[in-house]
Order: sequence, then C-alpha cells, then structure tokens
Amino acid sequence: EDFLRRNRELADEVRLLLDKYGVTAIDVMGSIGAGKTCLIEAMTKRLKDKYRIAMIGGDVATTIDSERVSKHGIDVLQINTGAECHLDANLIMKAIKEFDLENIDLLFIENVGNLICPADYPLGTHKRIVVISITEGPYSIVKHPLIFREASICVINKIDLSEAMEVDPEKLASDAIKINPEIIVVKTSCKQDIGIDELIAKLGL
Amino acid sequence: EDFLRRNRELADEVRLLLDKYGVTAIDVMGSIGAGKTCLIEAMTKRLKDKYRIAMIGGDVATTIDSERVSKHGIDVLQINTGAECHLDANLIMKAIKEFDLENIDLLFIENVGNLICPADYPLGTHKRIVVISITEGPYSIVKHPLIFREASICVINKIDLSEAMEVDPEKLASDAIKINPEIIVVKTSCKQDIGIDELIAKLGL
Ligand SMILES: Nc1nc2c(ncn2[C@@H]2O[C@H](COP(=O)(O)OP(=O)(O)OP(=O)(O)O)[C@@H](O)[C@H]2O)c(=O)[nH]1
Ligand SMILES: Nc1nc2c(ncn2[C@@H]2O[C@H](COP(=O)(O)OP(=O)(O)OP(=O)(O)O)[C@@H](O)[C@H]2O)c(=O)[nH]1
Ligand SMILES: [Mg+2]
Ligand SMILES: [Mg+2]
Repeated sequence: EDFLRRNRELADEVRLLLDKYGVTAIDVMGSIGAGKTCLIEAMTKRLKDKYRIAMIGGDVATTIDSERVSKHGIDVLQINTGAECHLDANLIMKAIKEFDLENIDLLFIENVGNLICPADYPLGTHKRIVVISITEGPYSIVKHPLIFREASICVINKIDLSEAMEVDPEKLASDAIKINPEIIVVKTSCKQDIGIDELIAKLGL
Repeated sequence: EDFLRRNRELADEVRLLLDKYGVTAIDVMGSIGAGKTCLIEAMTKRLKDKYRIAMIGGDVATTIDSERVSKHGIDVLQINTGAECHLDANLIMKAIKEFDLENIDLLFIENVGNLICPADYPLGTHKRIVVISITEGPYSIVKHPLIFREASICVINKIDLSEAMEVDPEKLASDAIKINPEIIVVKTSCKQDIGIDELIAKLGL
C-alpha cells in the first residue's frame, strides 16, 4: 500500500526534524475516553518545570482536548481530521512547523481515539504508548493485537474501577505481554493519581 | 470516493435480499467495550421465542463475541477484518449468504468497535444504532458527530457507573439530540438489566 510507505518516509523526516532541535516526542494512542488527555495533563503538571513542553491534539472534531491541556500553560495545537480515524506523519510534519522547536524539549501527541488504524501510521515519535481503560472490559487488548505490537508502553487506566467492572488488570497486562513480550505495562488511575510517576519513569522522562 | 459509492450500491443489494426473505437487520455500532455484545445478548434472551434470530459479529480479531452470543442457542457467524476498522456491505453480502435466510426473522450485526469509520459504511440494515458508555466520559458524542447523524437510536450504556464516573447521562443525551434531532436516546445498564425493554420497543421488535 503506497499510503503506508509514504507515511513511513514522512515519519522519518519528522524524526530528523525533531532530533535536529532535540525535541523528544511521544505518540499517545488509545481507545475513546481511555484517559489519554488526563494522562497528558497529569504528566505535564509534574514535568513542566523540568522540560519545555508542547502538545498536539488529534480528534475528528472539537478543540476540547487541546484547550484542557493549554490550561497548564503550555503551547498546544489541535488537529481536526474531519473524518480520518488516525493521525499521520503528513499532518504532524505540518503541525510541528507551527511550533518554535528551538524552545521545546518534550512534545506530547494525542492521537485520535481508536485501537485500530493509528497502529499503521507511525508519526516519527521516539515512543508510542497505547492507553486502554479497565471500563472497556476484559477483551480490548486481545482483540487489537497490532497496536500492542507497535507500542513500547501499554497503560491500563481507571484501575480505581476494577472492582466495579469485575475486570482484573493483571489479566489485561498478561494479554499485552503475550502479544508483545517487550512491552512495558503500567497500571494507572488518573483519577486517584496512581501510577503517573511510574509512567514518567518508564518513558525515561 | 468510489469505495463509498460502491458500498452504498452493495448495501442496497443486501437490503433487497433481506427484504426478499423478510429478515429485519440491525447494525449495532459503538465504541470499544461500550456494551454492544451485552446488549445483543440481553435482547436475544428476551426475543428468541418471538423471533428466529441470527447474529453476525465483526471484529479485527478473535471469535469471542460470536461465541458469547451463540451460547444463547442462535446461529452466529464471526467476521474477522484483520485490519479494517469497520464492516462493509461487501463483507455482509458474503456473510448473509452463509445463513438459511428462509428461517430467520431478525439479524443482529455487531460492527467493529469504533465511532468513526462505521458511520461511512451502511450495511443495508433496517436500523442503525450506536452504543456509547458512560465510562468514556462526557465528550464521546460531541467528538463524533457523523455516526450520531447516521444512527436512528443512541444507546447510553453503563448508567450504573454514572456516579462513579461523575458523568451525567442527560448531558450526553442532549449532545446526541443537538447533532441529530431525530435520534432516539435510550439509557441502559446491561449489568443491572435496565432499559433493555425500552430499547426493544424503540427498535419496534
Ligand atoms: N474513574 C476514572 N475516570 C477517569 C480516569 N482517567 C480518566 N477518567 C475519566 O474518563 C473520561 C475520559 O478521559 P479523557 O482523558 O478525556 O480520555 P481520552 O482518552 O483523552 O478521550 P478522547 O480523547 O475523547 O478519546 C473523563 O471523564 C475522565 O474524567 C481514571 O483513572 N479513573
Ligand atoms: N458496569 C457495567 N458494565 C457493563 C455494562 N454493559 C457491559 N458491561 C461490561 O463492559 C465490558 C464490555 O462489554 P461488551 O458487551 O463486551 O462490549 P462490546 O461493545 O461488545 O465490546 P467490543 O466488541 O470488544 O468492542 C464487559 O466487561 C461487560 O461486562 C453495564 O451496563 N454496566
Ligand atoms: Mg482526549
Ligand atoms: Mg462485542
């Protein structure tokens, strides 16, 4: 498929540009409402004195997420895809040119909520994480093997609701490791501020 | 886009075939883990003495959902798309030919978990419903206007977790009605067996 090859080439160009300016970029993928924005907010709050942070938000519609993150005093840019269910390297190349890359150390990119197509479109980032929520039930990992193969970190969020949902975070973690033995699994509750420091450490930030 | 036009033509052919055999078909779309399978199971349990029911399950991978539904003693068929984030009329045309349509009154089609692409691919069904979960937070409807325009019924599931999530089902319902004033909103808790009879009534079953 030419699209995917062309995307990989552009992703390599994005990486070259980011590395030229010493910007570390993280692609935050995950299902709808899993907690991607909450996690970016929680990490931004803890890291904004250590790094100069920026954020790109990807959604089909609305600027809700970038507005939430901009309240923490960092530069944000919202991409509305209109109908595409994933971000791609072309959109990211255009977006990063809008930023003053000289004055950024860390860039969070929140991908469109979807566990399928974002896996096929690397964006040129240094790390790709995938966020799922306990509230989706016990099968959301086994049903979406590709994205867990592509990501280096799997975040299992909303563990505060494990009992209410009768879903075992350990089973979900072992599902991810079966698909990708290299993947690092971090269990979080953004609501109760659990696991955020561990996630930051595993990202090497 | 030729794909979409071709899909609409095939959807019309699917509908002709369904109508020839008097089969009512319902496209159950929704986000990952929203409760699509649970709702199909709950409706099947209540309706299997009234209708001869069959189910087609669509997922990227696994046969988990069709196996769950087949336990209720109805014919099922699992479609694994491999990488596609939506079902399309071509896949459904092939699938329905596997069934003995003479002996089916009602066909549930569970679409791939995704609030974006399924909207663009009608399957030839008589009704399209879209299921979201309270646990996705307050924004999953406003962020995905297209699918709520295409569906005739919006199900807001897992209302048993409204307090734990601090999410108001009324706000979500009004989001759906703003996008599509014709849409019928039904609030359910599959876990507590709430709203299932209302959903059945609104589907005219
Ligand atoms: N109980 C609980 N709720 C959470 C947690 N993390 C996030 N939420 C809630 O889940 C909902 C969605 O969170 P977001 O951060 O907007 O999720 P998202 O993945 O960015 O969502 P989209 O960008 O819309 O796909 C919100 O109502 C949050 O308050 C958690 O750890 N526990
Ligand atoms: N608390 C609560 N949990 C529910 C409810 N309905 C479904 N669940 C749980 O939510 C999880 C997902 O339910 P499913 O029916 O598999 O959802 P689905 O939409 O079919 O999921 P996919 O096909 O994987 O996209 C399971 O753990 C269910 O037990 C509900 O009303 N309340
Ligand atoms: Mg978000
Ligand atoms: Mg299902």
